[in-house]
Amino acid sequence: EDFIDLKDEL
Amino acid sequence: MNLFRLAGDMSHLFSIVLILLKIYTSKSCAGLSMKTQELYTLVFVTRYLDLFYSYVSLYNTVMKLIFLASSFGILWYMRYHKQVKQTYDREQDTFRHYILVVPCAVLALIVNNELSVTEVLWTFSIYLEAVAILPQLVLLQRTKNVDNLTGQYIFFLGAYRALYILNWIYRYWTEPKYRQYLVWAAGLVQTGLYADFFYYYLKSWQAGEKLRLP
Repeated sequence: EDFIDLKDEL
Repeated sequence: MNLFRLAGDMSHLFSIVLILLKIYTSKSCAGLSMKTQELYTLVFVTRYLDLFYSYVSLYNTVMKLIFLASSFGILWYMRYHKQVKQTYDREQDTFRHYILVVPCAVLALIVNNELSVTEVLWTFSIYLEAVAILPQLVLLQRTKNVDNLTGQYIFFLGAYRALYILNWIYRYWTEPKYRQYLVWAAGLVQTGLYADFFYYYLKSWQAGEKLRLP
């Protein structure tokens, strides 16, 4: 899944 | 990181600096909703649990720590500072936390990317952030006395969200795997909540007057 790397926002 | 994201983060940071500045210089928190500040603290605590198990960048880590520390700092001032706590509009700030917290928790359990503790808490923080400004907006409507700093605080919080939307659009076009419907939906709701406020803020600003709400 690609949602994990979207945790790069605050 | 693109410019929209950086500008959004700086706007968010600036809004918090404004609130601390207001409290510190005037020794007053009149017009500020403690309910909103408590909800934001809950947002930061549930979202930044990842400080313990994931690392993105020094920038992210430092910003997360600043947001956490400053939100606890604001709460400390409003609750415990001898002069500041006396200026808190307790009777007007009556919004109930659970009206926002419970629906957000239920929604996070139903609509999420993955049914795990950390993921549900993160999702909960996204939903809660979208609506956490409501007690502040209600208080603003009730007291109608909006000092400049409080007005600017809400303005920069709204600007932060609007800039994040530009950041999402930018990333959508530049990063092939970038899809985050859940966050986008919450972000749009959050920005929408400011629309009314923005309208009156800009109108007062244009007229060169202090912000007045109808």
